[in-house]
Amino acid sequence: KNQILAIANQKGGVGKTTTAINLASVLGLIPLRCLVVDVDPQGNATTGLGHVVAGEGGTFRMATGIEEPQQVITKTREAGVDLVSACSFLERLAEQGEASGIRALRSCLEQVETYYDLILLDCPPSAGGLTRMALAVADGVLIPTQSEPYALEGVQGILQVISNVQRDHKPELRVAGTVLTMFEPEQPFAWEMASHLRHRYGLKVWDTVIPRDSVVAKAAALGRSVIKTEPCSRAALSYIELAREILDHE
Amino acid sequence: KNQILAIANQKGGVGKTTTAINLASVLGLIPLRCLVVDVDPQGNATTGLGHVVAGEGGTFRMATGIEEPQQVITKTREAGVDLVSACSFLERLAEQGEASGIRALRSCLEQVETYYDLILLDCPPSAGGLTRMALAVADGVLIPTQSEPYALEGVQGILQVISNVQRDHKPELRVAGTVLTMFEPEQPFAWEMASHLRHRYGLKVWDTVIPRDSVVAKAAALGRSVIKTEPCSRAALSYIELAREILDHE
Ligand SMILES: Nc1ncnc2c1ncn2[C@@H]1O[C@H](COP(=O)(O)OP(=O)(O)OP(=O)(O)O)[C@@H](O)[C@H]1O
Ligand SMILES: Nc1ncnc2c1ncn2[C@@H]1O[C@H](COP(=O)(O)OP(=O)(O)OP(=O)(O)O)[C@@H](O)[C@H]1O
Ligand SMILES: [Mg+2]
Ligand SMILES: [Mg+2]
Repeated sequence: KNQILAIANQKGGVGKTTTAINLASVLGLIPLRCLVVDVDPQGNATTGLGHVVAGEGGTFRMATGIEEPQQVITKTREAGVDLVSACSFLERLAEQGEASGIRALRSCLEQVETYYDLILLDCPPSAGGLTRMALAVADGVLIPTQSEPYALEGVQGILQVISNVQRDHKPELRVAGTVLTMFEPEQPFAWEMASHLRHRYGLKVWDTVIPRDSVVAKAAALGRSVIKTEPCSRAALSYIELAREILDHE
Repeated sequence: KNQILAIANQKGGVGKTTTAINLASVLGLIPLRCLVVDVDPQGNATTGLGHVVAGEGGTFRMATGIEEPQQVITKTREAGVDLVSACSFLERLAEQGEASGIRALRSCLEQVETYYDLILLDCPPSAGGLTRMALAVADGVLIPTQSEPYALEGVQGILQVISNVQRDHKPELRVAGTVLTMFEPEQPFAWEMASHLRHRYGLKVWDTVIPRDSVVAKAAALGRSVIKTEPCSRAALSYIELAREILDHE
C-alpha cells in the first residue's frame, strides 16, 4: 500500500509509458486507487490517458507550489486511475537544481500519498535530472525493456543511474525487476535477453512478457488503456497477468 | 558534398541509430566517404558499428581539444565509414554551456570536413543540450519516425527544437524530411502517419519506408550494418533505396 513506483529506462521506446498506463488501468479495476504522474515533457502518459499536455501542466505547477496537488490531479476515463499531467515546464523543474526539485516533488506526493494505493511515475528516455528526481522519491523502480541488443546495453546505464540515486538520495530504493515488452518469440534475441538480465545483471525478470500487439497503438490513439480498448487482446491479458504476478509477489 | 546531417527525434526508439548506421554503410559502398559521430551517451552507434563505448571516448576528447580529431576517428568494418565514438563524458560537453559546446564541436568538424562527403550525427532521445548542439553544427536534419500515435505527437516537439536552434544558432539549418521506420502496412495507423506529417506539418516524407525486419536486431548484435549482415533482406534493400532517393533529390 501507498507505494511509489518509478517506471524508468533511459533507452528510448521500450514501453515505459505503455506499461505505466496499462498497469495502472488494470490495478484500478481490482479496485486499487492509482495515480499516474507524467514526468516526461513529451507527455505521452498524459495523452495516452486522454488528456492534453497544456503549457502549464500539472506536475510542474504542483511541484513548484503554484497549485496544491489536489488541484492539479485530474480524473481519467480509466476507473480508479487519476493523472498529474506533463507540461513543457518540466525541464525547468530539473533546472532549478536536483535537490530542490526532489524536495518539491517529495512534499507534493506526501500530501496525496494516503489517497492512493499506488503512484506510478512515467520517466523520460534519459539518465538526466527528471529521471533522477523521480527515482529519488520512489520506493521502487520497474524497468521495461525490449529483447534487443541496444536495449540490453541500456540496462547497465539505468542500473548505474539507480545506484547513483541510492548513493546520493535514497539508499532504500528497490529495483522491482524488469518486464520484457513487445516480445516476439520468433525473434533471434528474444530468449537470450531474459537469461542475460538474470545472469549478467542478477535482475529479476517477471515471468509475464508483454507481446507485440497492434492494439497498443490503437489504444494510444484513442487515449485509452488496452484493457478498455480490447479487453481480450493479447496485450490486455498480459498486463492483467503482469499485475497479478507483481501483486502476488510484493 | 561535405554535408553534415543530424539524425534527430526526441521520441525514443524510433530508429535514429539504425538509420545513421545503415544509411552511412550504404553510402560508403557507392563509395562516398562517411563519418558517423555518436552524440548519444548511450553509445548505440558506437557498438552498432562494432566498437566499444570507452570511459573517455572520441566525441568528448575531440570536442574539448584533448585530442585532435584525426586521433579519435576510428575505422569501422563498413567500407567507407569512419566513426567518432560516444563516451560517458558526453553529458559534460553539454554541461559546459551550449555556446561553448557548439563552438568546440564545430571547430573539430571543420578540421575533418574536407576528408568526408557526409558526416552523420546520431542524436540522443532528448530535446536537450546534446541534440541542440548537434543541430547547431549540422547543415540539415533527418527525422526518423515510427507510424505510431506517440511518435506523431513527438514530431511537434522536434520541430520546435529545430526552430529554436534556427533562431539561436543556425538560421540556415534545413529539415531534410522524415523517414518512416519499422513500417508495418497492416498496422491501423501506418497510412495515416504519412498524410498527417505532410498535411499537418508540411513535412517532406521520403517515399521509401523502412519495413520492420528482424535482421536489424541481428545486425546490431553483431556490430554490423544490415547490408553487411544480410544484403538481400528487406531492411537492407530499403536503406539502399532510401540512400538512392535522397541522393537523387539533394
Ligand atoms: N506491447 C506492445 N506492442 C506493440 N507496440 C507497442 C507495445 N508497447 C509499446 N508499443 C509501441 O512502441 C512505442 C514505444 O512505446 P512507449 O512510447 O510506451 O515507450 P517509452 O519507453 O515510453 O518511449 P519513450 O522512451 O519515448 O518515453 C509506442 O509507439 C508504442 O505504441
Ligand atoms: N526496421 C527495423 N525493423 C526492426 N527493428 C528495428 C528497425 N529499426 C530499428 N529497430 C529496433 O528498434 C529499436 C530502436 O531502434 P534504434 O535504437 O535505432 O532507435 P533510436 O531512435 O536510435 O533509439 P534511442 O531513442 O534510444 O536513441 C532497436 O532495438 C532496433 O533494433
Ligand atoms: Mg514514454
Ligand atoms: Mg539511438
